[in-house]
Amino acid sequence: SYSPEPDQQWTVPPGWVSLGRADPEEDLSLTFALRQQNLERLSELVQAVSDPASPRYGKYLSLEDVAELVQPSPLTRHTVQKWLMAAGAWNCHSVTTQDFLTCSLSIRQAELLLSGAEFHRYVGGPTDTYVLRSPHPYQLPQALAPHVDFVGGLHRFPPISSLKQRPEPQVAGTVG
Amino acid sequence: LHLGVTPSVVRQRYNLTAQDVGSGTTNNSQACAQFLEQYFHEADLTEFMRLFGRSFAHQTSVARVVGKQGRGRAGIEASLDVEYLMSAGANISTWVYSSPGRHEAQEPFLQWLLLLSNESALPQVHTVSYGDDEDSLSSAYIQRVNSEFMKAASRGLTLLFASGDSGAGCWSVSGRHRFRPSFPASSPYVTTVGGTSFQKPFFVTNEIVDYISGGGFSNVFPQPSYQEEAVAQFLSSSPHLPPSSYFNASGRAYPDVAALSDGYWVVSNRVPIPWISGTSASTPVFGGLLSLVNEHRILNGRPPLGFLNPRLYQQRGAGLFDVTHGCHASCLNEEVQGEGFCAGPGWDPVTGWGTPNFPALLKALLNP
Repeated sequence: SYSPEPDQQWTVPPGWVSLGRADPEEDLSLTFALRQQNLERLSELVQAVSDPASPRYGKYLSLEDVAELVQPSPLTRHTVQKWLMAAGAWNCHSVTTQDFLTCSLSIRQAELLLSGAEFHRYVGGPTDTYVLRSPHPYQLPQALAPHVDFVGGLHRFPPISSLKQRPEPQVAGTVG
Repeated sequence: LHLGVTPSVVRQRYNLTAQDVGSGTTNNSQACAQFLEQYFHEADLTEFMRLFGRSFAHQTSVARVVGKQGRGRAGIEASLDVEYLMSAGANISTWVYSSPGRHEAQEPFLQWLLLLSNESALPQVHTVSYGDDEDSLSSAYIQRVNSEFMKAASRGLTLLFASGDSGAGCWSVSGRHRFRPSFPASSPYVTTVGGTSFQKPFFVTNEIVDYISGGGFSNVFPQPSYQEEAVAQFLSSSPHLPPSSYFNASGRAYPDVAALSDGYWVVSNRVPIPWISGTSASTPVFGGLLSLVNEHRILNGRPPLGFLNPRLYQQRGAGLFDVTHGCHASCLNEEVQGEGFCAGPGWDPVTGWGTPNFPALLKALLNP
């Protein structure tokens, strides 16, 4: 097996408190980012439609054009779906570009599918938000390495607002 | 004289007249997104416009709210985003994306990216208040999200991200301090918005750096060709450069532009609240003005602006007030003493090319 995100911070950010291990029968929603194709070509097209000097300036792609260009290969889609079905994750839905799959499955199934993951419930943030996250890194079968970029819903916590109510405007000039 | 930033102050500073509003006859639209699990309440927008919106034609309801809304208390960020996007980009159809009520295991920002990949008809301008330290995210995640921004750019969507409120940021790598860049602000495929303050706080005058304004150089993305000349110009001429060990001079430099980020009035839960500050405020203001430019472009049979940066840097910030005074915050140590980069003539990694001067900006971006 391999770790798709060895460099992802998975320690719990300040302001979040663990409420302990989640119930294995609870439902979970995970997002699988499938490997896209033709990204080089996409980058060239972005340059062409965004450069006023280009004859193609402003001639944008439709969502369907983008889907046709970047959608994962049939092999990728088939390999990932077979892997998910084998784990009992049938309740999945894709997006127009077919490069994301969102699946509902039980925590038990998810922890079997993503070896090393362990789902805990946390509460935190300004509005006492509840989230399910894994404080341990996950691994995928090596065979998936060419097909999956990452799995969303395990490590990244919702952001905390950075707006501030400054009591009075800063005095011009130097750093406060 | 003013007692804090309101729509009138924004419109006066950026030279918007009462005529600079959406015509209500085009398919032009704009959106703001925040992922703080905050609710947005329409009644706040109505109260805000009753208090501050008398001098310009405006809408008092949003065209679409994406994401479950509930009876919870409204959040200041959700209120601020909508109220200033609909004041700067007045009388233009507006969507609000907020993510409370999502499944506990989902990542709100990722859900927004899936929405972009699943809806053919989306607003042309999106202002987004979200950022994480680059070093806390996996490269697999950062690279993939960057590809999602390329997809959006190829479709002609303009994505504006707040540059962050920690100045240059600061962290310690093997015992040595370094500046800490933020993502998605550091993506080469989005337009990043920094923050400014009035030089004289209670007057509508020229702007200086707001010391919280996020800015710097990415440790993940190489410098895109569209900004190499501008960045080289800054690095060769700035009299206040921090030690080179603090930043990656060959990285994608940001922000690209800026707007006022200090001392806003917001209405949230029906209460007017003063002195709200952050680049989450400057981003919807700049986004609203780009929506107005799109309005004129569409009325003239032209496509929307799309990914703005190549044009912005080619035109060397034409149509923007250049901000040349002030520095943003960074590491509190002997070496840099809390000072990151400082603004200077032309582009700089604190306020980018500067803040919008609408008539000049419209002239610079209307054709082709």
